[in-house]
Amino acid sequence: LLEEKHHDEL
Amino acid sequence: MNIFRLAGDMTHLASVLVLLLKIHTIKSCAGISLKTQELYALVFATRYLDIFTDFISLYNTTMKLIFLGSSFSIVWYIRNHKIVSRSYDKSQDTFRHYFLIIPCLLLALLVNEKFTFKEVMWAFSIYLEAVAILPQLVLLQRTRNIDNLTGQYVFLLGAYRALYILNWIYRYFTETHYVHWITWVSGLVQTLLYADFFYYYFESWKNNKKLQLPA
Repeated sequence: LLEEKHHDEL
Repeated sequence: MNIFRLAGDMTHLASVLVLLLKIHTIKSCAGISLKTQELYALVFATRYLDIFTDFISLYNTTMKLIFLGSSFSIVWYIRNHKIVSRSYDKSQDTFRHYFLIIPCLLLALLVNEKFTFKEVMWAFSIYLEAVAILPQLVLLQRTRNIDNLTGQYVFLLGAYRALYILNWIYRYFTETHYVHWITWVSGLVQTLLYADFFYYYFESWKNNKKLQLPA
């Protein structure tokens, strides 16, 4: 499973 | 990255540049709330705790560094710069930080994505950003003569938030499992706080008159 990219917004 | 997100970030960047321009070139911070600027510095310091641990992209890291660096340098300029600090009117900028900080911290402890230090700080920064503009809006209401740069600064900040909402709508429909209630609700509250300002900003622009908020 791909790890979810967390908080990619600024 | 979609066009709304990029436009939002660029508008945010533009707002910071407008403020730095006022401070560096005109050597004035008249009409700018130090309280709001300090809250923004705290917002970025608590949100970007992941800057050295989670790499997302070069763009992401660069922007984080810019927002951290600019927010702390703006606070430094207003507080310590010999000429700039003279234009700061402390008696008008009376909002109390902790009225905003404490409720946001309590809310972050209760409502967060995960109960870890980093996640609680992240949620705190999201809640605090939503209300950090309040001291600035109160100061604007007290300022009889809002100069163009100050008006543009607040307008760009509001526009950045509105563009982020469009970004979320876009992402919701184009990405699977893209649901972020904490940012959505806080972001909506934050944008609504600008509604009144936007109304008077557009009125003054339409009628070619100086911006003035009713007391």
